[in-house]
Amino acid sequence: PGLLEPTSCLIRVAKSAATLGIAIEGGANTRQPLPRIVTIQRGGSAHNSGKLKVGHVILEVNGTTMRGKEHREAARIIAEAFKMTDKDHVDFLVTEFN
Amino acid sequence: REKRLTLPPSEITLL
Repeated sequence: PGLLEPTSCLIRVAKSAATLGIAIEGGANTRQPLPRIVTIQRGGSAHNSGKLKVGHVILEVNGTTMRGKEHREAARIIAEAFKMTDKDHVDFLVTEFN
Repeated sequence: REKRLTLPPSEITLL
């Protein structure tokens, strides 16, 4: 990988609590074109996993790209991934770089 | 001129 290539990281969050417990900002056609985590709530599944961090930019959710998705669409995809009962986890591909 | 300066801020959604 070249120096300018952002490093991405796959993070699996187990559905260990009733909520995912993250707040996101951003989406296509905003200043932050990919959703970025702005809050992680204590006691939520994301907090329990210990791996997602404030500032992480979400590239993919369960293999679905966030690129080109407007804020509400990105939020809907994440919410549905958490609600889906066929999986006990949600996979996030994230990067720390914008 | 940077394009992103003309783009609006995003709303925030709690999930």
